[in-house]
Amino acid sequence: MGCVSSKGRRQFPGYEDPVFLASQTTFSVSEVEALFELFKSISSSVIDDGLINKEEFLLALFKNRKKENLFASRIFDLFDVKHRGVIDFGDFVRALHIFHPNTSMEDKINFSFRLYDLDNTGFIEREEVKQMLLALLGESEMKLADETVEAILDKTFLEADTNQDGKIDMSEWQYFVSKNPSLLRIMTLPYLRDITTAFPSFVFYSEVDEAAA
Amino acid sequence: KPVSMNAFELISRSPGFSLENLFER
Repeated sequence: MGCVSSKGRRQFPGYEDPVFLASQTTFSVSEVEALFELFKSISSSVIDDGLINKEEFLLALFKNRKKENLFASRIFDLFDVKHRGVIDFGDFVRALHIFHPNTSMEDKINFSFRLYDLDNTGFIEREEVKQMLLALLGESEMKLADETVEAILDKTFLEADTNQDGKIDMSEWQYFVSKNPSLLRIMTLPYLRDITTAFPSFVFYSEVDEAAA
Repeated sequence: KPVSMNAFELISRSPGFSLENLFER
């Protein structure tokens, strides 16, 4: 393949060889190259610097760069593994790998735990869950009385915090999620199975031989 | 009325967690 030169890839800070990224993730080389087409599009939507900043991430998710959102920000922060305020191509592929249908449940459970552990203490605390619940109510039409919010938190911690110490640790989370598998639905993007179909133009920019892909 | 849903079920419905939108180019 490789019918068009893709020298421009070197302008992408953090660009990594698709063969290497494929070896580290569930994706094939062709799928990594298709993800690069998506990455190029998102990373050039506000500032064409080969990196995705939070504004571009929010714009891609909501079609509105001004929309602050606790949940999208949290996902961005977990994608931004180097804590630089931007996502490079390697970060992007490795993070999306978690959302692939073929990725292990263990990886998905670990990522989902970190998603809810807002202050990165290794525990999901009641205050964090309350903060997320209130953020959800703030962004939706849903109205709940304070007592109802507290009742939801009581029920949640009664079920999830099995040692009743007021916080959910990783082993409690693993058990809780095994009893409530629907909680992991957000951790799988069926779309990732068809990524080469969604971005067929990757073929024109491929640097890899068909045999390797 | 007893509460039937746990907090995480509600939270996981936030559109901010819907990464499908990333693929709508």
